[in-house]
Amino acid sequence: ARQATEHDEL
Amino acid sequence: MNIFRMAGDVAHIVSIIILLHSIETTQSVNGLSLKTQVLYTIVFISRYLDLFYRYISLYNSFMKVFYISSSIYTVYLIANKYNKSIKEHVDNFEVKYLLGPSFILGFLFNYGFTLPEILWSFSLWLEAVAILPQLFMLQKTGEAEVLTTHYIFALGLYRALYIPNWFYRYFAEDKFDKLAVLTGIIQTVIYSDFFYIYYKSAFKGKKFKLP
Repeated sequence: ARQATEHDEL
Repeated sequence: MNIFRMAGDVAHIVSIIILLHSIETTQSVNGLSLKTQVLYTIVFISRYLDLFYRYISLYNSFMKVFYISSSIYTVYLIANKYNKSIKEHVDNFEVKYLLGPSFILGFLFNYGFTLPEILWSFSLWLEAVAILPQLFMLQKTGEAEVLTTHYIFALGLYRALYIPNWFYRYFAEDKFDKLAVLTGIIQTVIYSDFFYIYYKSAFKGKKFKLP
């Protein structure tokens, strides 16, 4: 899985 | 955006509306922890710094502005406008034991050793435990106003709903944010005892009482 560094959640 | 994420965000907004509405209708901040509200303000400001240099969506920006401004406004209401009803001796949780470890954990676990990433991780750890002064205060007084319990319930529900959202995103989008998932689970566990008591009192029509 991709690591989520975009932080598009709140 | 999936249904769990949407429902989680709605629960979060509802919790803030319940909080502000109950303060304004009762003209009192009785039973509310100023410390918890200050911690949420720190959480939002440290997490949403990217508002100034990264655009994700109109929804995203709007919500960030809403969380930052409503939390500052809540702190203002509790600390200034209705501060006569504050009982400081009840709200005496030592927040340094939450801020310190959160910063250390943010420093140790992050997706990049840069200030925004450290602050982002710090905000997740702090959010996970920010409700503790409020729960501690509830436990001390033993009873809570109905609206206060609805507020805490909606707030807990928000992060709890993010958990199926992360499952969904893992399978549907191949996206996995291990820090958010771990801190989200910790946060939900902290609320679990409260959820159980809330469930019992809400369905039996009793006044909310902690044992």
